[in-house]
Amino acid sequence: VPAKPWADDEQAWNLSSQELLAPARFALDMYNYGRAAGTRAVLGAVRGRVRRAGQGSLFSLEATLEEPPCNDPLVCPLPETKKTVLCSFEVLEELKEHLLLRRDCSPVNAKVTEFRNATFSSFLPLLDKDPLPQDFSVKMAPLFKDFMTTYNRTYESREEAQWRLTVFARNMIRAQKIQALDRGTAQYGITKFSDLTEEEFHTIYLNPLLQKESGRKMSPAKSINDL
Amino acid sequence: APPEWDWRKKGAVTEVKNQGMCGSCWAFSVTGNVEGQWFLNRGTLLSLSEQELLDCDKVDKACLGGLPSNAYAAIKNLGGLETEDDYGYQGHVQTCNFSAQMAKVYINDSVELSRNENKIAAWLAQKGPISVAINAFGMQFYRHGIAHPFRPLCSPWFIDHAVLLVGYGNRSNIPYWAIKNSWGSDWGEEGYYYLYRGSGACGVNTMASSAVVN
Repeated sequence: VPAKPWADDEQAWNLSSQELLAPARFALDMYNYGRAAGTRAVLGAVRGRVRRAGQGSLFSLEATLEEPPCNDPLVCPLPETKKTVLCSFEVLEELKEHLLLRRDCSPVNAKVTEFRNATFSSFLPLLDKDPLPQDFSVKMAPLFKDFMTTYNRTYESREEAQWRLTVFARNMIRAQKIQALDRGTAQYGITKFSDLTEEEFHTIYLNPLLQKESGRKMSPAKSINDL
Repeated sequence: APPEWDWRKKGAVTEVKNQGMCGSCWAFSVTGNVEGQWFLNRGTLLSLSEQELLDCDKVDKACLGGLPSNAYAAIKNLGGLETEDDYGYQGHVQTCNFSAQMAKVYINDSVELSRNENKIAAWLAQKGPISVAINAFGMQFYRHGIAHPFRPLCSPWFIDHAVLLVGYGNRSNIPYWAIKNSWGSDWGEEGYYYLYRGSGACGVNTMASSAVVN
């Protein structure tokens, strides 16, 4: 699969079960890590897509997991019947080693799923994650206004502004995650790119050719002591 | 290598530029390097044209990306680079309008540098700013400080941005590369990005290269 940005259409999600087996099994093992036998979830349905470059592959998986009934008061305060959990995982496979980069799971409630499919897919086509809590977007509104003033942003319509506020709020969460995962002194937060989705930013400002093509061979430079 | 170095303090680096909504970082990385090489070998700092590379380097793909190694070859084959003033940046590809008579600088060759960061630092201190390519993880939200993402998040296998090493040093004992970006001076530290030095962070050591001006 040539290294290219995630395709948003359906077929991009249809990796063969053979390709999905290793990353999906790794993600399940990580999910069940530390659990005693008999209390572990089992894999239900799974679909995935992959972005590859060099020896690295980045799998993005969506899976349903079947949680067994729980009667152990140490694990669940109240007895729980069998339930289904919907998870999205990102698994980096590099030189046959796997690493779980992201795990987002939430109980599947049939009603909520139908609601989400029927409503959100209609007017926020690019929304690629669960909707943000309503109050979170409201909290972000003043920051977003400052952002628009600072970077002189205007949008063509109210819907576009509303959509960009949603992207901005989601990016604030992403920046916090990146901040938490940085071992240096860098500070991450609001920048002039904070109203762009990850896909938009990658497509507009970055240069995927660098990882796909090796370019013309150049002669090696003499090292300084040779000079 | 000296413990620290900064070509900005020695007049070898032009102002931070802005590629706009175009994936032309490769052109800015190369012109930044050639500007430094010309300064060190001819004593004049000239701001050079990226638009010439977008329009006239037919191997690379203008706003859809390119590779420094191809760009050096294009400059050599074209007969040199015009200045930014003579062939200004538009941020989208146009018909090639290069004139050899207008070229103010030329290059003789290009070289690929070692992947050893100490050798890269020594070469930089002696020979000038270096074109490099990195994984741009987190840069969308970078504001200041020394970035040091977890290696799997900033894997050297996913290189997607070209920039210019202009110096290196330590801040509170944390080693860094000083990197000139091309997203304008209202991003990062006045247009600069500081990346941890010594661990191959984000693949910074994987595609170091330079033009050669005899």
